[in-house]
Amino acid sequence: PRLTKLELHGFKSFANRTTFLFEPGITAIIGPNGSGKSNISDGVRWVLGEQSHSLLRSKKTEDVIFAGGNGKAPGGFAEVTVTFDNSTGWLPIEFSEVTVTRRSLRSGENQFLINGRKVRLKDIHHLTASLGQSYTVVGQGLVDAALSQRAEERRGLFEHAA
Amino acid sequence: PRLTKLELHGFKSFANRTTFLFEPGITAIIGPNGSGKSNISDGVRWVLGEQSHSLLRSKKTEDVIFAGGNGKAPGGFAEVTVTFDNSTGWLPIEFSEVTVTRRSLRSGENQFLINGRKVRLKDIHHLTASLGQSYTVVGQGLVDAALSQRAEERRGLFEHAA
Amino acid sequence: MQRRFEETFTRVAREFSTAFTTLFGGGTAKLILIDNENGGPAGVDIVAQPPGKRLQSLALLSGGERALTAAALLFAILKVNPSPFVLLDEVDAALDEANVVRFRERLQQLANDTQAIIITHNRGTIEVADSLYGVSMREDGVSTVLSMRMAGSLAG
Amino acid sequence: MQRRFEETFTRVAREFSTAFTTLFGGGTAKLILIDNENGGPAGVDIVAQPPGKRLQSLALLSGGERALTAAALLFAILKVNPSPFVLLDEVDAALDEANVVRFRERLQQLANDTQAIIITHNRGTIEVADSLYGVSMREDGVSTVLSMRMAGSLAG
Ligand SMILES: Nc1ncnc2c1ncn2[C@@H]1O[C@H](COP(=O)(O)OP(=O)(O)OP(=O)(O)O)[C@@H](O)[C@H]1O
Ligand SMILES: Nc1ncnc2c1ncn2[C@@H]1O[C@H](COP(=O)(O)OP(=O)(O)OP(=O)(O)O)[C@@H](O)[C@H]1O
Ligand SMILES: [Mg+2]
Ligand SMILES: [Mg+2]
Repeated sequence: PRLTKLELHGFKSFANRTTFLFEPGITAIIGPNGSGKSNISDGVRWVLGEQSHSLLRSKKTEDVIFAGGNGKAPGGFAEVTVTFDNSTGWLPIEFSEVTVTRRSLRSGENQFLINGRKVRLKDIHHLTASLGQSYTVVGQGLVDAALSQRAEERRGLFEHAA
Repeated sequence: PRLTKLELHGFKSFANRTTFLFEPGITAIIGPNGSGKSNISDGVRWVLGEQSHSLLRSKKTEDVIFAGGNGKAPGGFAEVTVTFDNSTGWLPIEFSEVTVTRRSLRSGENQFLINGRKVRLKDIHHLTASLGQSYTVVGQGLVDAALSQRAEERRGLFEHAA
Repeated sequence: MQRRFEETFTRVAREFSTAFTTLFGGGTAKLILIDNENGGPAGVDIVAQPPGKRLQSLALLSGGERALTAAALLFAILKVNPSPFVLLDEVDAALDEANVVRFRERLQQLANDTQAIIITHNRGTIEVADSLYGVSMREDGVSTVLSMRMAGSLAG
Repeated sequence: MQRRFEETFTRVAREFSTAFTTLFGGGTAKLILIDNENGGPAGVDIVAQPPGKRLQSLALLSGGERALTAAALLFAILKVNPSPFVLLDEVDAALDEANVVRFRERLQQLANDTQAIIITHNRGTIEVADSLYGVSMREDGVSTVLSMRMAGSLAG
C-alpha cells in the first residue's frame, strides 16, 4: 500500500485545511525555521494514535489545536486525515482505499474514524500495529535514538518488525 | 585575556602532536564526519579539569588516550596544553602568559601543570572558576541544553556568571 | 514469538551490515544478540567500525557517524518489514557532503518500495526529490504550503 | 551571593531580550525569576515569542527556534561575563539560511571581545571566519590538521 494523501485542518499551525498529495518516489518538505514542517510529522503520528505528549511536543491535549496568532482567532478543533492506497490488501481491512481520521475538540473529546465510520482508539492501533510507529516516523533530532537505548530496549524495534 | 594556542598530543584521534594557533577574530574548524573535530572540543574541556565521562564521550579514563588504528599502535599517554595571553591580568595568576597542561598515562596517573609546575586538580578549578565551563565550551547537539533544564537548574548558569 | 523474533533479527542483522558498508563507503557493523543478565529476553547490541577505524563502542562515534549508523538500521528494518510510508525529519542534518550523497542514493532505493517523505534543509537531498512542498509561516502564525513540482529547474 | 546573583540576572535578562530580537529579526523574549515551590532559591524561566507568534511555552518552539533562543542566552551571558574564549560545536546545524546570516553577524560582534572558535559544516558561517582549520582522518585513524589561511579565495 502507499500513503497517498494527508490533510491537516486546525492541527497546530495548520489553521486552514491543508492537503498534501504524495506521488510515488521521494517527497521533500522544505521551509524556514518555525514554519510548520515538524508539525506535519506530529500530525501523522497523532492521526495514527500517538498519545505521548513528549513525542507530540505538547503539554496538554488542546495544544494540538490551532491556538491563534496575530489577529487570527484560536481554532475550535483539530483534524488530520491520512489516505492509504490499499489495492494490494496489505492493511488488515477490505477496502482498496483506507482513510484514517482523528478529530479533537476543545471540549477534550477525541474522535477516530476509519473510512468515515467512528471507531475506537483500539481499532486504530490494530490497523497500524503492522506499521510499527517507531520506524515509520522519525522525529527531528531522534534519528540516533536507537543507539542511545540499552540493548534490551532495542528488542522492541525487532518485535514490531516481526 | 585570549586563548592563543592549543596543543593536543596522543589525545583521542590526535596521535601526533597537533598545534592550533588562534588569531584574533573567528576561527572556523571544518572537516568530514568522524575526522576529529569534536575531539578538539573534548580536549579543551578535559585540560580545564572536566571529569565527567558523559561530557567527554568516554567510558573509562584511558578512552582519552589514542587507542590505535590500522597499523598504528596505541599511544602511551594523552597530553593537552592551552595557552592564554594574560597580559591584562584577568586570570588570577601573575603570569602574562599562562599555560595549562593535563597529561594522562595508561597507568591511570593524571598530571596537571600550570606554566610547567605540577599542581592539583583543585588549582585548575580555581584558575578556571571564572571561565564558567558551561558556556565556554558548547558541545555538539547541546546548544539547547539550557532550554531543557528546569527553572531551578538554570540558576547555575547565572551563579557562574556572577 | 521467540522464533519469529530470531528469524526477523537474523534478516535485519544481515541487511544492517550491508546498509552500513554502503552508507559509510566501507567499514563493517554487526547486530549481536546478547543475553540479559537478569535472565529476561535477549537484548540487541550494535557494534560499528567506520572505515579505517578499530572496532569501538558506540559512545566514541562522532555525531555524523551516529546518524549514519542509525540510518543504516532504519533502512535495514524497512527492508525486512516494508511500510507504506516513512517520514524522516531532518535525519541528514549532521551529515557531511560525501555522506549526504551516499545517504540519498540509499533513500532512492528505499523509495522504490516505500513512500519516502523527508523534511530537510540539505540541498543535496532536495536535488533527488521527485516532488517538493515548501512550507512558510504567515504573519498571523498560520502555516501555508506551496507545491513546487520539480520541473528540474529547482535544483539550481 | 544572592545580591550578586540578582544583579547578574538583571543584566543578563536585559542582554537576552536584545540578543533574541536581533537574532530572530523581531519578536520578544524574557527571562523571569520564579519562586521555587519548595522554598529554595528562585529558578529562571524563559519565555520566547518568535516574530508573528503568540507567547508560548518553550515546548512548542521548533528545532531551529530552540537553537536560536539558546544562542541568544549564550551571547547574553558572554556579554555580561566575558570569557577568554568560546568554543561552539555545530550550534548552527539546525538554522535555516536567513537565521545563519543573523547568527553569524552576532558571532562577529562577540569576536570583538572573545576568541571565538566554531566547529561548523555551514557554508554561511565559514564565510565570516578570519582563519580556518581543516581536519581530516588518515587511513590509520589519526586526525591531521591543515591551516587554511583565509586568503579570501576560500569562500568561493
Ligand atoms: N497549537 C498551535 N497553534 C499554533 N501554532 C502552533 C501550535 N503548536 C505549535 N505551533 C507553532 O509551530 C511552530 C513550530 O513549528 P515546527 O516545529 O513545525 O517548525 P519547523 O518548520 O519544523 O522548524 P525547524 O526547521 O526549526 O525545525 C512554533 O513556532 C509554534 O508557534
Ligand atoms: N581514544 C581514541 N583513539 C583513537 N580514536 C578515537 C579515540 N576516541 C575517539 N576516536 C575517534 O574519533 C572519531 C570521532 O571524532 P569526532 O567525534 O571528533 O568527529 P567529528 O569530526 O566531530 O565528526 P562529526 O562531523 O560527525 O560530528 C571516532 O570515529 C573515533 O574513532
Ligand atoms: Mg522541525
Ligand atoms: Mg562532531
